[in-house]
Amino acid sequence: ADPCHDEGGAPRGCVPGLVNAALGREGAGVQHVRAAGHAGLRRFGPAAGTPRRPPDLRRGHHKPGVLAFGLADASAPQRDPHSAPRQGFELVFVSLRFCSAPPTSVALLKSQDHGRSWTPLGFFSSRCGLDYGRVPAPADGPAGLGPEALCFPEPQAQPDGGGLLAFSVQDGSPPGLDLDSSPVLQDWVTATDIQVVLTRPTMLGDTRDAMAMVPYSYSATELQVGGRCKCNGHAARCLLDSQGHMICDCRHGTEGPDCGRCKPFYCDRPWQRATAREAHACLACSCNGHARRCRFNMELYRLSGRRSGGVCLNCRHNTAGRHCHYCQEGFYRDPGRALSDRRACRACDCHPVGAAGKTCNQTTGQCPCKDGVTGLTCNRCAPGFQQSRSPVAPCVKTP
Amino acid sequence: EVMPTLDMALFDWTDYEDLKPEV
Repeated sequence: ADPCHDEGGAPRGCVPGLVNAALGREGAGVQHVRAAGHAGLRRFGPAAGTPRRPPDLRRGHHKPGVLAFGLADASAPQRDPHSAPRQGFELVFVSLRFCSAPPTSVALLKSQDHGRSWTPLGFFSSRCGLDYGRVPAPADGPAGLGPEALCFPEPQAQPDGGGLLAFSVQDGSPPGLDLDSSPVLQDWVTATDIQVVLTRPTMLGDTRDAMAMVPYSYSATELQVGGRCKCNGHAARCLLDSQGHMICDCRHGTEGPDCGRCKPFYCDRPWQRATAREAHACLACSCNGHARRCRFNMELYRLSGRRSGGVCLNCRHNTAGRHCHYCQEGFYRDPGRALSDRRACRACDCHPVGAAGKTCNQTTGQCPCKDGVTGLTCNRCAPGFQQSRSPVAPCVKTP
Repeated sequence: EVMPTLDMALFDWTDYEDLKPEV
């Protein structure tokens, strides 16, 4: 079965399977993180200058503990087909299971530019205002129209002494927002890297002095980053290209790392992301087999009722027109051949003396004849006429 | 009645040399 086409071969929206992007990524195992103070923890905002790579946590005595890794790092030594393509990964959820008691404040960040800038996805704390300058998340989601990083309750301790941090992208999205139709939500779920910032240990009491002075460590056993290769609904799987980058196995006449554009000849209508209802496949231009290139014309597309905007370029085989659907001047349609036939257009072959010109009727092939001349190519005298010696009046009335 | 095709050899191109088609 082809996930991108139905039984009848019609295109339909398709997405790669849900995978754990953290699976197989190289890590340092359990990291021992020095305790962090309270200072500087309100700095989170768009592109707040957080480091591109996780700092050396063993030396980061006064920095928050940071766990970061790339979902789409081309330099990663593994070539894991589950890791994300360069252009991004569509997040569904993130979960982090602790062996130790979980931190009471956690910030979850994402990058869309391979770690150059970071934006928050969510915060987890019992002290949202103090730690992150935010109010606790409303029970019914964001108050605004779009998704936003909310502050949720701190990670819950488990009976075995560990803890679990769980985040779904839906947690920060207003109810009813649809991924297919919301570019804002599509942007919200797209990430190339994830960073988890752990702050304020729980087990050392609440005094700042104690946290500042006493080393502390967390340990985590399992990180899951659930999501999909970002292919805009036009691929059901991702592959490795020759440079080792993940790219979508694009269908529906699309191409690009994330199937984000139409293939060169598939420009009869504008590119669109596929939805669950409509595949929005890129359509090949209709050139009757006489052209290899075409371009999109928005004006024609609008005039056609948003059906077709492709214009064929360099029509061959003596054809012409937007769809190479009629014959060039000096040629006419051979009714015995299909329009797609290489010889569908025949030369007029007008007689050099009997015809008044070289261009024939493009449908019938009839050349314009001089007086007294007849025939498709004007090569005979009409009944009642006979050939003269004058090339200007080749047929004259019979005496 | 099917008339014969025009015979190019019968034309006199003396005054119309510039119109004479290349053969």
